[in-house]
Amino acid sequence: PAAAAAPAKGALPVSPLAVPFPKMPPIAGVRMATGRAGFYKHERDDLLVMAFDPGTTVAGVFTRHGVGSAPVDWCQKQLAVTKGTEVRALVVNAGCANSFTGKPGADAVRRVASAVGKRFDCRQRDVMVASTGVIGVLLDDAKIIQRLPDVEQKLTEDGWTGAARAIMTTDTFPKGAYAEATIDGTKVRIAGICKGSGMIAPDMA
Amino acid sequence: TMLAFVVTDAAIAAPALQTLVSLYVRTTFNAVTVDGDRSTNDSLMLFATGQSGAPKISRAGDKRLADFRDKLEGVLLDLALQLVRDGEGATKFVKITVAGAESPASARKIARTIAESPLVKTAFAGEDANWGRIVMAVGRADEPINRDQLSVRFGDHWAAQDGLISPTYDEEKMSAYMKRQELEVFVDVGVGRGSATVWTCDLTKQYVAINGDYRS
Repeated sequence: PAAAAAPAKGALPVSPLAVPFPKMPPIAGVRMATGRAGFYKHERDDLLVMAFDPGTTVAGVFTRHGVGSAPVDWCQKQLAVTKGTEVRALVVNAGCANSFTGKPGADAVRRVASAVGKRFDCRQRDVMVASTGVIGVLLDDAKIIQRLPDVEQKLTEDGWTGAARAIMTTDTFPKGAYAEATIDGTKVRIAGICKGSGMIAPDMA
Repeated sequence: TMLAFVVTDAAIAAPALQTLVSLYVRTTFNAVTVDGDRSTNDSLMLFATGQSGAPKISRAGDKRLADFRDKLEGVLLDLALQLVRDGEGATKFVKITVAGAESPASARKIARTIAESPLVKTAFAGEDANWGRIVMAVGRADEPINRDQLSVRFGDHWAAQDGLISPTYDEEKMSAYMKRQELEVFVDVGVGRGSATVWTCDLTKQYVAINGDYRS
């Protein structure tokens, strides 16, 4: 299929165990925006872009699944090269996992990173990617690339809720967490979002 | 699939950042399960923009990072537990702690085996304190245990102690406890000092409905 089936869960009630999305203030040095790439047939944002200020560092752990996916391969490869010393963007799509898609899947990821790199004036290796959705469906990177100008225009420091919603698949509520800590007397902020509701038994390293 | 993206405005060198995320994933995201199925795309990324004005930290063990480490682990755990709370069709949130294992790794494996047992999880859905199914799961984890020291507790209520049904077992109290939305199970396998905690949810008919319908 060219597009993922509309998630049946969209019509389901929110989990009785759900917790409210927390108040999450902006984090200096990151802006974000969402858009509709069209991986889902129905109206919803399914694309998230985060833009990071120069000097941002990155670290990651990824699935140890034997099949893996093109976006995971990309991130692991680029982190091995850059050692996480510089990252300028993160691109996430929902609705297509781009897993078990071979070289065409890897090429699609590279084209996304290249397009983002050109728009954000950075190397493609400084672009991290992630995908979630149906396994075995090749990522139609054109859907992402054509939305980049629009998404770039919408980048904001205050977009956590929309970001958390855009990466949802069968989730029934957006997920976020926030904390403040002190480093040598200076307040720092930590904010995060995640998605997931099924196929959940992470074993990342 | 689980995806998680965490951003801080702290200034932390990439190797230290990697150490932190590698360390805390064990007790957070790697300690939750909804259905026992690892995804092809699971990813956790941590970004440090360095815009807070705090001094740059180069070592994960730096004393100045103590508070940050605690708060980071808290954020990661909060997010991980929300995955369980959104487990497809879930109605129960369950914390499973295994103690008395030969090692922490052994405890983790036993806890995970319990947490991923369909029979244990459907018992939670049915509000049934079916400790026999937990004993079954412990035994099939293929980890060292002392059958005659094995104990199982639901909340404050002992179901089994020292390899037998507990002399204090009270069906009425147990049934009342199992009606709670959030449950805790404690298992002591009686061979050592290793312990671990994992979180899971119940397995309901709705899980089958959701996953049977998803692609159709």
